[in-house]
Amino acid sequence: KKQFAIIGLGYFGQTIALELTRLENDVLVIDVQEKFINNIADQVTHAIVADGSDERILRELNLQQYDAVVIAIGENIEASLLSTMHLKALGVKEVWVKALNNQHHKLLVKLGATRIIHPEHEMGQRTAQLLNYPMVNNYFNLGPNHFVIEMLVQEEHDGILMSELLQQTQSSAKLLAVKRGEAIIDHMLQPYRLQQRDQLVLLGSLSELRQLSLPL
Amino acid sequence: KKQFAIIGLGYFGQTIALELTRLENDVLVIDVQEKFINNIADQVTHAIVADGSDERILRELNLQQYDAVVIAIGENIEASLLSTMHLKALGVKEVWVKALNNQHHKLLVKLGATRIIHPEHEMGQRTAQLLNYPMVNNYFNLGPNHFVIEMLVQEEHDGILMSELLQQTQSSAKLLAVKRGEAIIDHMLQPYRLQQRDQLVLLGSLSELRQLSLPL
Ligand SMILES: Nc1ncnc2c1ncn2[C@@H]1O[C@H](COP(=O)(O)OP(=O)(O)OP(=O)(O)O)[C@@H](O)[C@H]1O
Ligand SMILES: Nc1ncnc2c1ncn2[C@@H]1O[C@H](COP(=O)(O)OP(=O)(O)OP(=O)(O)O)[C@@H](O)[C@H]1O
Repeated sequence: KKQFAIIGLGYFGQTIALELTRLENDVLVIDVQEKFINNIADQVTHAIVADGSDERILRELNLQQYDAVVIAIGENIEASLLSTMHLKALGVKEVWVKALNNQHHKLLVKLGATRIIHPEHEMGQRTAQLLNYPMVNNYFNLGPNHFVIEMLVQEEHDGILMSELLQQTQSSAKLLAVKRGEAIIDHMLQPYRLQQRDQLVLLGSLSELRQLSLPL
Repeated sequence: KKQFAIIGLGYFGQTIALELTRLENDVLVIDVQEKFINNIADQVTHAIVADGSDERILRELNLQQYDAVVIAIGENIEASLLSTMHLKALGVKEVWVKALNNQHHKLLVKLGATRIIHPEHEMGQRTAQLLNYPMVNNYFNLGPNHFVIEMLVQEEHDGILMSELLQQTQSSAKLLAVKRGEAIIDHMLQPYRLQQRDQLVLLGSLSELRQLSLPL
């Protein structure tokens, strides 16, 4: 069980507060606007109306004991920067901050923010990837040159052996796992024959993975 | 090479437009504000100043030929709803819409939006998960009860065999892949001994994965 503080209750901050609470952590939320605090007070551990950029308030709350503090203030860049600076000075281990734009990001780096998040930018990139590769349901980046993706088997690949698909598309992507319906099937036990709607977990570079989705 | 139209050039819409262009697609952007169009015009295929909720304009643009249209209008819920309705009526195959809140989401469902995206909400959930499970770098959900995660090997697990870790934590999570430095290592060739900073790709239910991160 961990302790978190969230400053700023826009959609981003509020979602984090409620989800961390659901995951059974202690959550303190701070916002300047009373209505947002009243809205959430009975759903989190503590909720206070306060200015999260006020160094005295942050010190009184002993935030350096917390596992992390999230600054989810939106428009008010100055408050976001002040809050970051004060929390770092107090010795808070992890200060995660929502950045409004690239300039804000650069300033936060200078102030030592542990992690900087751009919700619209990161979701924009994920959305573009999903639009560009419509059979990819999910993915993450393992670092240079390796992606792990989830791909849904399309009608045109129904019935083909995985070994044939790799050979015909000249791809050296690795098949890591297969989910069919509710179950993970052992795709190594015998040659795996693709079935439409199977969920494939694959590993490879962008080009190896792209090869797989080319028409046969 | 696909064709996309993006209506609304906030951070979300603009990121999608630029990323889809970088992925070598044809991208048309539409915004009511001239400054945003001027800003981006030389970076995309076409950029027009127009009201994206005006049915005549949408029809003249032949958007039903496009692979997808993204409505990334923010505050103006009415424009977002009108645009969705008109695009569906025109026969656009994929209409992806950014929702401002849950009420907006429900209305968009009624209007037949193909996909509804909540950038702050989805990034808020991802951020909460990463705060709650600090050794998990990345993850996606494969559907009920199966997650694929990337976990960084911590100092306390350095030198332990994977089989020992699974046994001691009583976890039945599956190790899918291991990345060490720049390379994927064959973790099945011989018993895999964990090394600090190795990136593990694992599959399992939330509880199976959580078991792995418990102290030994
Ligand atoms: N100094 C401050 N201390 C505490 N809370 C603050 C402060 N300044 C702003 N806030 C709060 O931060 C919250 C989020 O700010 P704002 O609504 O500007 O961001 P946003 O980018 O629209 O948020 P989101 O995208 O997460 O919905 C608001 O509820 C606001 O009251
Ligand atoms: N009817 C419309 N037609 C075309 N563009 C529109 C229309 N209404 C609003 N827009 C544009 O949509 C863009 C995004 O809207 P807005 O800034 O309200 O959203 P936002 O939620 O702040 O965006 P983001 O979170 O992506 O930064 C603006 O550039 C605005 O000019």
